[in-house]
Amino acid sequence: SGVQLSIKEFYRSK
Amino acid sequence: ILELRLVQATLFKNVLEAISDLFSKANFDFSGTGLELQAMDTSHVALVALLLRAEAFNHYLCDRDLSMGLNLADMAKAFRCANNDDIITIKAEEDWSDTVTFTFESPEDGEISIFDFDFVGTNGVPLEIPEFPESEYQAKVRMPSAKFMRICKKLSSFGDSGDRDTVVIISVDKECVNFFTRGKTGTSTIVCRQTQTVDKPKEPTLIEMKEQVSLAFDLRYMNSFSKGSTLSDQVTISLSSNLPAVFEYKIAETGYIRYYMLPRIEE
Repeated sequence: SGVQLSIKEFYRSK
Repeated sequence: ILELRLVQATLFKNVLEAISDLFSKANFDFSGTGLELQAMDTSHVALVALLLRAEAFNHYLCDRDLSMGLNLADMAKAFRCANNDDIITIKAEEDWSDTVTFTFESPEDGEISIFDFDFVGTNGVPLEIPEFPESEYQAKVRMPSAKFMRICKKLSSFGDSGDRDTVVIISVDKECVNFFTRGKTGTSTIVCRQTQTVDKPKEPTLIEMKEQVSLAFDLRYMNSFSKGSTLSDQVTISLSSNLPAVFEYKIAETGYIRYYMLPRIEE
């Protein structure tokens, strides 16, 4: 259930 | 020149055991401050960051910042050959030829093992990891690391272990943190209440809640994170619905290991 987002993309976008 | 010495291999052995099953390669940054390690799993779901300050080592000489990618599986194999009380020396020369040398010396019989590791690419680490203010987390749970490991094991044994996608829901509500998972024929919930510190002052479970929170995580990853328990007696889990969760183990006074993972979101 649900979708797992990439931690790499998260920090790259910060 | 880089030259480090640790009189007991245990610390480094434990670090490798805590990361090498989930992360295959890591970036090691040596500077005057200490060693900073960062690694990401191949699916880019989890990130681990380790800090070992220079004081954690018995000898620490690093006159120029040095960054190297290393294969963790190879290192873990080498470290399994080291005894807990072996003296470790880590060396890289100024004209370093893309290798670093780890030496294990047995204080008892004087046997010396030397391993040279070639540098490898690390696919996107290190990343800049900003520290978010405490106020941005909806809840924080601190508990004995052995208890957290036991909870992960219990949930894994109930959820079908062959299913790589078992999801655990962590919810915090006032003085309780609940771990919930769904197996093939039922559900399992582990409830942890905040413990009175008077009863067991050394093993408190503490819950700080700003607002109720309920988040879903991949159990397989949480299981791997729980291996940090060899490095610290306590784990702190910081939860937010829009930030990566942080599973932090403080290493004595000399550093920490932090695992980061975003909660799963509903489609």
